[in-house]
Amino acid sequence: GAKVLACPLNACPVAPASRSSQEVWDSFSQCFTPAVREVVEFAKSIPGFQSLSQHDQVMLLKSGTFQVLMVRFCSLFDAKERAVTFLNGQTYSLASLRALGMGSLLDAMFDFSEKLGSMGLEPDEMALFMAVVLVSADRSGIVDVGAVEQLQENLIKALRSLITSRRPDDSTLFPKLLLRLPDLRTLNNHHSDKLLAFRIDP
Amino acid sequence: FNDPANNLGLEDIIRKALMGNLEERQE
Repeated sequence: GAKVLACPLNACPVAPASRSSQEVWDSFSQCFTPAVREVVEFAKSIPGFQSLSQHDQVMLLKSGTFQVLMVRFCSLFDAKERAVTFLNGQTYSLASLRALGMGSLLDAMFDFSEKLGSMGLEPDEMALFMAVVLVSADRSGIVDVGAVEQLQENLIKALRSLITSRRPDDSTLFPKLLLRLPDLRTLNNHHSDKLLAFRIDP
Repeated sequence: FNDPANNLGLEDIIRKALMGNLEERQE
């Protein structure tokens, strides 16, 4: 009867059955709100982002926040040890997370983290990649698509320039990195479904 | 439930974080 919300940002991933679903959600919401605020602050630091209309900023953040967080926290997923360290400091093995009902989403997150981790990006490269991730988010609801496309083009150029100048002998890294964008989209959809399922039927 | 970000409360948090910045700038 325990209520399970096994997200690495959740300080209390397993709640007793006596707690109401709303209480469990409110507690989880308090855990992820600071992380979402940090993504908003990060977005504001992207050159050109604040030139977009506020409506379009909100639309990009709505569809891109989870994807940015997935990149930011992919180091919490230890593919070698097959374990995830939550932000509360506790480490959960893959087996224990499976017992908590984490299935294909968890596998996809490990897969993504392993692929991204293997690229060995520097912190500034990772930050620029996160900026590309954010402006590459779902365009539904965007009013000025041209402005978002222009910003995306500028950021992709900057990322390509940074990566290729540091690794002139490796022409494969940049295209490999861009291939992670559709992976993130798929993860985002899967993750939304999982959270909505909890909201509808905890 | 056709807009996950609304139903998960994400949009509200995002708007407040963006608006907070606007209010600070106005001050």
